[in-house]
Parts: sequence; C-alpha cells; structure tokens
Amino acid sequence: AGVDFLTNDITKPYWETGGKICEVNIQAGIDGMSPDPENSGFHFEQVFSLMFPEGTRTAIPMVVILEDGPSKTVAALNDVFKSQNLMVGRKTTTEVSIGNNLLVDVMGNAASEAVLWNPMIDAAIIQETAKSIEAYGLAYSVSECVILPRMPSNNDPETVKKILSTLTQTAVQAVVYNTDDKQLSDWVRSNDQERYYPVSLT
Amino acid sequence: KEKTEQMAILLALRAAEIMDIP
Repeated sequence: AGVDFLTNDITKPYWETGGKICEVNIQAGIDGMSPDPENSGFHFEQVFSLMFPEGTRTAIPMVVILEDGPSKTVAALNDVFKSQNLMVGRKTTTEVSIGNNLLVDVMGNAASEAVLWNPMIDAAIIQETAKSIEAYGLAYSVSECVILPRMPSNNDPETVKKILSTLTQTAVQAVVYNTDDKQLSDWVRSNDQERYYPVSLT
Repeated sequence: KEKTEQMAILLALRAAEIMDIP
C-alpha cells in the first residue's frame, strides 16, 4: 500500500513534527507522478539507491543469545560492538537499553520490539530464555546470528528441541554454538548443519 | 567460572567475525 503522509519537515520524525497520515492507497505507484513508459521504474530506482546505496549493508547486525540469567556472552558481544563505536540496543533478562539509556517498564516481546524498532541503534543483542520462548514465542522472524552457549535444561527435552528449532530458523547468517556442551552438540548433529559454527575451548 | 567467561568471549568473537565486524 502507499501511505500519504503530511508533514512540514520530512527530515524529522513524525513524533517531533506531529505529521499525519491523510490517505492510504491500495495500488500505490510513485511512477504515476510523471508517467513515462520509457522510464518505468526510474523513480523506484532513485528511491532505493538513496535508501540502500550500493555496497552498504542493508541490515543491522542482530544477534540472539539463548541463555538463562546474567549472560557473559551478552556482555562480551556488547564489548565487541562498543569497541566499534556502534550504538547497541539490548534486551537481556534483567534490562532493556539503547546505548547507555535504560528503557523502563517494558518486558518480554514488547522489549524486543522496542529495541529492534529503535532507529538509533547500529546493532542489536537480544537475550532469550527457553522458558520465555515457550511462553511467548518470538517478536521477530529473522535474525542475523543465533548464539547457543549451552543446552537449556529447565524444560522438557522435546519442548527444548522445538524451541531450538524455532529460534535457529530465524538466523540468516549463522548459528554459533558451544560444541563442548555434549547435549547441544548432539542436537546440532541431528540437524541440518549448514550455517552452524562450532566453538570449543579445546 | 573462568571457562564460562572464556567460552562467552569466543562465542562473541566468532559471531562478530561471521558478521564482518572487526
């Protein structure tokens, strides 16, 4: 659909300008503004090359870590991102933050959405637990990378397998897992192992 | 405890490497 939006300054977010949607069209086409069959698609090309310049990445790094309690992996990854001066959005089991700012009174999937939809962030770290996925599902269908530090132990084994499958299916780039965890390794072996990257202390 | 920390760092670095983050 095409959404017509009125604002007095398109460079600013709507919550600053107070802009409003005035019309929604079901068969939108910006080429209609200057119809020219020879240059069909020209305007779209301009829009897309502005939004996604060639060679730049079009998605921010988004990593999901499946781990209970305070996660050292979350902390380590946060350090890596921060060392690259990236603005990190984080949802952990204890806090939700954008950079150094804590978001209060937001939990669960709403917290994941608050992080992932925040236009300020350059990278996202989402911590999940098997229990929360079992209870509430996921707030997203795609992630870049899923990290599995250990096999979740506080759920019934069949449920854990379902949770692992659901979560790892979101990873478009990779699933990085601790191969020193025997149960986790066994689970990976029983799966399609493409895109799985083992990490071992030995 | 130290092993958990080492593993955490290795996992984070591997993920960053895959995502082309130096």
